[in-house]
Amino acid sequence: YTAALSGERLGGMVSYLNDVSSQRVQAQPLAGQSLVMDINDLGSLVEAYKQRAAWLIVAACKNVQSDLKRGKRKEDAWNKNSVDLVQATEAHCHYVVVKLFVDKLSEVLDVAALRILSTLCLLYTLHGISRNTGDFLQAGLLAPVQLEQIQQRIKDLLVVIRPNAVALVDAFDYTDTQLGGVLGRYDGNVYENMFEWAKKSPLNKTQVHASFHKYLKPLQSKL
Amino acid sequence: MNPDLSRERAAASFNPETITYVLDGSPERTRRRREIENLVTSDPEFQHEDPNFLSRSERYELAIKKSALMVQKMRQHGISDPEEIYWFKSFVHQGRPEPLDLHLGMFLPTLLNQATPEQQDRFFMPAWNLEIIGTYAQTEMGHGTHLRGLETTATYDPSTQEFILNSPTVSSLKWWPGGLGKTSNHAVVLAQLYTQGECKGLHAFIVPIRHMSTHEPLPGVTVGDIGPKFGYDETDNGFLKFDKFRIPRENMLMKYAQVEQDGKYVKPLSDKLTYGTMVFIRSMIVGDSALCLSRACTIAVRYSAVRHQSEIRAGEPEPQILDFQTQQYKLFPLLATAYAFQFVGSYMSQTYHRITGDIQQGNLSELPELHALSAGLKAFTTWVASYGIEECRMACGGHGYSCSSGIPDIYVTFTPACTYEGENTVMMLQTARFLFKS
Repeated sequence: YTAALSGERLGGMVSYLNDVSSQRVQAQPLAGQSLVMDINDLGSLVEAYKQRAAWLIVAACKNVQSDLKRGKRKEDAWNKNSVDLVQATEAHCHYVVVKLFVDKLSEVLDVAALRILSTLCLLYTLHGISRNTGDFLQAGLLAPVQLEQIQQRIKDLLVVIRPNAVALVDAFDYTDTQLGGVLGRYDGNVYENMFEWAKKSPLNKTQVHASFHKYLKPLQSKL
Repeated sequence: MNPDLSRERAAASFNPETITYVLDGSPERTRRRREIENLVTSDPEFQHEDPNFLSRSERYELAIKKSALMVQKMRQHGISDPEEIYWFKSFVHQGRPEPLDLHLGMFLPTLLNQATPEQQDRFFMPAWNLEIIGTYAQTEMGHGTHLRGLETTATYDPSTQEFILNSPTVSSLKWWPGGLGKTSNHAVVLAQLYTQGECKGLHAFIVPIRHMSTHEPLPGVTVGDIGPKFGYDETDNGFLKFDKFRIPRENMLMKYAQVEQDGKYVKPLSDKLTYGTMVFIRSMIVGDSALCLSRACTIAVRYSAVRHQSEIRAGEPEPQILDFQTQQYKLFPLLATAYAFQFVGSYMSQTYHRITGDIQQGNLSELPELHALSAGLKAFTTWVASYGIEECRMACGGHGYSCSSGIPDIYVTFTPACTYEGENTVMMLQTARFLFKS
């Protein structure tokens, strides 16, 4: 933020902070406006996550700087705003994860695979917005009416994923050994194997556990 | 095959194999990964009782036995590519930790990255052949993520050309390193270096802690297991106390910083050179987040297709739980997250390997951003994955609490990733510092 303000050109995942110096990121953008025109457009959703991150970073850094101007020591100014700084960093990381997911789609050649992965990507992106609506509304990236649309769209996506859910986890390609249990077996024969598994429990090595004769039997005879 | 699962698989709109290739990176890597997995699953020597039925001591012994077998089998099969070693190891130990984790994952790489050629000649082959079994002792009982707070000292004595290692307070005891309690006979120890009366900051030292043949602790060294934990039963996380323990000057890792015989300190070219190891470890942890969340999702989604419960339409048979919107709303966003983290994990790994080449040519320009990004992503993904695995467990109802589900083991083994290798909030603030400077 500081380097961008002083006009330095940034690269990599923080290049969006270059906009900070040209004031394209405002702490309180005009209410009612919305950056996202089409909630199904992954490109504009990635832009919304980026603006959200930039908005939170600008807000947190401005708080630190105003404390510094009021004469606070650097460490105290930093500590006093660390909650905002952590939230800003989480938003930055969230933007990176969304961006990488969207970028990955361009490498997928199989049409059917691309379709379902795009659905998952949209679900991840919209679900992330639905869990952080305050940020997106305050930053003027979404209009209130869009929140309802997003919630409905998420439910629509659940229906699309439903018939593909088992195949999507099969694609992770974990053997039953790696899953380390019987509940997620590939063949789905859960109950038979749960019963077999339980029978091998160490407590079942004897029909009557030693503690019965040691403690319960003597107790019964005394009562 | 359970009929519900057969129907589910028949209804899918895509072939799972095509997405497996995307996750692995190519069909060839999928083939090779499966080949390596088969080397383990088809080997009778690697078969054993369910660890859930074993005591802690038995689980530790089983892990040691498998680690010993793993080292021999890897050589027999000629497995030496780092990624293939990682695959082989995770198939042998099924995602669980093992006492040689830090020997393979930290001790050997530290020798490769921070030892001089002379030091590598002395230590690397014995360590490769497990005559030396090493760990990495940085964290202390009272100090951890904030490295400047570490108390262990290494004071140079020019008269004998030795470093004197000391644990000045009880809070300075090395605490937590895996394999330290019972397994290792050496450790890379991070200590505050004092020479010519000045503190030069944290440096790494190769320290013998047990006799090479009897395995008894050496005089001046107190070492042991820190006791039972939430999980990690297979690993002897240990403690280590030094009482003015002397080591030769040549045991300080001197590729970057040096102390000459008269005690003169020669500082490293850049303090960012140790960033590389941290970035490597954190990108591995991002990969673990994806892996563990994917496993938990696999269990929860499949079981939700098998389990029938309650009623949607009166009088009709119990539907699959996966038909309830609430169950879908619990699991599908987590499934999408698991995929997102799989792609983040591979991006971090590729970026690290790309930048490693630059580091070796002395170009450290991209390292600060990757160091900051890896800290933030480590925190972000481990927090989300740890929460998500517990969500998957609960989505399996009562059986999710049984060890037969496999999810309790996944959770207790994964959740410490939110605190080890840097506590998550501190990691977030480390990234925030970079964003602030940017």
